[in-house]
Amino acid sequence: SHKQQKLFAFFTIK
Amino acid sequence: MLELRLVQGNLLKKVLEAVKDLVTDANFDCSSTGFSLQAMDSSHVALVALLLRSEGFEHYRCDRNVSMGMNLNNMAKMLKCAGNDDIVTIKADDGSDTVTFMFESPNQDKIADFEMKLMDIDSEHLGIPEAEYHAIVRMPSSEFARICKDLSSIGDTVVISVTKEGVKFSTRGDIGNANVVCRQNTTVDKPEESTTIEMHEPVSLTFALRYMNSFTKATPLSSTVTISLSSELPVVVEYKIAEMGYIRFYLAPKIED
Repeated sequence: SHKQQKLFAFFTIK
Repeated sequence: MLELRLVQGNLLKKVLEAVKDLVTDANFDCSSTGFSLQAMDSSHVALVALLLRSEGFEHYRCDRNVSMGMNLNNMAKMLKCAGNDDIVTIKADDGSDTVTFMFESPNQDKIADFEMKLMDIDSEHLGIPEAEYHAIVRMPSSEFARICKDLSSIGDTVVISVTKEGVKFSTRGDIGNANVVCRQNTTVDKPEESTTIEMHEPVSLTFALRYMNSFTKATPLSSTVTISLSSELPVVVEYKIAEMGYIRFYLAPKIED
């Protein structure tokens, strides 16, 4: 099974 | 004072149709650069970034940077009232809590004003650095839409793999599995029908098809789509908007649990 990653794992809040 | 006149008003209609299912409310930012939007879906898995450059508008007046919070479903409802050939003007006064969409028929015999309430939206703006991608696939947007639709009838996720052989879209589900391979094909007469693959390193990533299918709602905006993949980054699915800018969708990959 796969786990969905979130965008915050790659991008930071400006 | 803000006044943006777009001769190809139907572009804005198409943009709204492309994003309204992914994002409910969003801030449209207006500056001297252009009319832009960056918004995440409610689960923070996908992000849409839109830019319509100021040069693409027939008239572009934006006295100071403005951020206008809009409900995209309501905005789409209003833009649906514009004719396909209508010129659309977006107007807002400084400090106003409304925005006006003005629709003019091409021969100026019908002019309509639709005023929409703005809303306060707390949104997190993400910093997206320029990146080197392992592989960049450019293909007809209709072909990509077809593949996503076909695969989603079999499974929930798609594995996109780029190798020297081409780009492979694979899925598996309860009833079986499916693979679609597209090879580089630049021999066709029309560049918009070609598939090009720029590969620096082989890459294979897994994505939720539900989001991919949502991104393909942007297909009417461009005959080609560019898919940029890197093993360390969300995929970027980009539709160029002729002479104006782009709509880019970012989607975080799924990983083995």
